[in-house]
Amino acid sequence: MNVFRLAGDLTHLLSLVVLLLKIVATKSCRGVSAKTQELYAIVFVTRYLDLLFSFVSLYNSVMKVVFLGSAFSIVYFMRYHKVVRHTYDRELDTFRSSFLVAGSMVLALLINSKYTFFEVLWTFSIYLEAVAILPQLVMLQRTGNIDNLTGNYVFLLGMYRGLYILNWIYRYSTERRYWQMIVWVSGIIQTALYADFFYYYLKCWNENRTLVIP
Amino acid sequence: VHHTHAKDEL
Repeated sequence: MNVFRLAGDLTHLLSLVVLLLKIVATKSCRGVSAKTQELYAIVFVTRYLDLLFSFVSLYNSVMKVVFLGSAFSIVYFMRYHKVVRHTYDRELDTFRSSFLVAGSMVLALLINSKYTFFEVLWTFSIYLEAVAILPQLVMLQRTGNIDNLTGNYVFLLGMYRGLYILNWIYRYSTERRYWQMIVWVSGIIQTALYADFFYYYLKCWNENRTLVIP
Repeated sequence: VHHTHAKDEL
């Protein structure tokens, strides 16, 4: 555990707190993509299957349970909560996320480090996480004025990915035998997807006006 | 020789 990894995990956690806060406090999920949230739920389930058979640390296990719980809570609110579900902008959330799932599965079957059931599912979760933000980014473009909490949620998610890259650089330069090419390439692609969003987020923040993605 | 991946990250 290094400071970049810890900061990354805490930023990830904070992003989920911000999103849940928005949904619970405003009783609205306006501007939030249910497709992205469902993809994250799939990502966490397929990656954290190892909760059942491998133990790394109490920290890791608790975080995995928290991420799983928050992902399913968010999906529950957006799809089933009697008030919140009516605020979901279905017509703005049109990204074909099934293509992302299918594409990630095909890639995981083709490129993995061990051809076993759990390894392929784990690799699938890495590929799917890399692209899971796409429906949300597309939806932001269509939403017009983006509220603070939604904008901050996406910003924190992007920060978390950036901090993970710093964590990998730190680990690669300090640990022997540390190498995870699939994770690195996917993670760099994932972070790059936020570049456009970051540009407009910082620009609008600098000009002190409401976030709009042109 | 490198380990493939440690799976100790989230």
